Amino acid sequence: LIGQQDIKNFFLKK
Amino acid sequence: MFEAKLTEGLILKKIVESIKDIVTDVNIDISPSGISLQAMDSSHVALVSLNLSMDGFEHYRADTNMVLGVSIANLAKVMKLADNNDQITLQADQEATHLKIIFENPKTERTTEFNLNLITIDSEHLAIPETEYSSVVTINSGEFSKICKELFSLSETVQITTNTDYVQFSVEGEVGSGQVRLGHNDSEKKEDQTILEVSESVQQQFAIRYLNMFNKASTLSSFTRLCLHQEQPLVVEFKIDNLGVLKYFLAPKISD
Repeated sequence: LIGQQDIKNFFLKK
Repeated sequence: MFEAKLTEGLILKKIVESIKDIVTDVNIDISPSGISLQAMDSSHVALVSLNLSMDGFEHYRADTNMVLGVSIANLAKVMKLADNNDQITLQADQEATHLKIIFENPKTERTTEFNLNLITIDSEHLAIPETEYSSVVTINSGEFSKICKELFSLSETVQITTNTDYVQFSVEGEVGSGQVRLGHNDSEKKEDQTILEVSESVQQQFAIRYLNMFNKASTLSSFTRLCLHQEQPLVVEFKIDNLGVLKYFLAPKISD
């Protein structure tokens, strides 16, 4: 099974 | 007061077409040095980032920073009013409630004006960290589009592998499995070139559906730049000559 990661996990909130 | 005039209005039309399937409502950031926007798709898989420098405009004036909230679907509808040869001017007052868009064709003397209502968007602005990408692949944008399009008919997911010798796009599905492999090619014909800059090999999986959406921007640039780093999102980059850059970030898939 392949899961899709959330793009927000990679960036910081400003 | 904000006013920007782009002689080659078609570029703006193409930009809007290239992002309208990914993002819906977008805050456009106006600054004295240029125009930028950043937005995620509704499922938080991809992020679009656009930067246009004031230097690329025939005329540019922005007295202060401003945020213009725009429905991209509606902006795309307005852009349909533009002829491919039109010059486009964008205008907004301070505390504006609408963005005035003017299309002018100096040859046919036709002028079209539209006041697009602005909306308030509560969107998160994310900080994208500076990343030294371990693999950068520069590939003809038409060729990359075609590879993604054809592979999507065979599988939903593509595995991208880079090393110093080649970049490989491989799929595995009900139909079977296979790969397209492109080696470093610095042939004299610039459009045929594939440039590999690999300091560390990368292997990641991505949803092809998104790559196909990004590739709508292939009409903006002859080359697509893929920037990869293990455990980081893929960056699919289209340079817009003398004006700026359109970047798409795509989160990798992981095997559970």
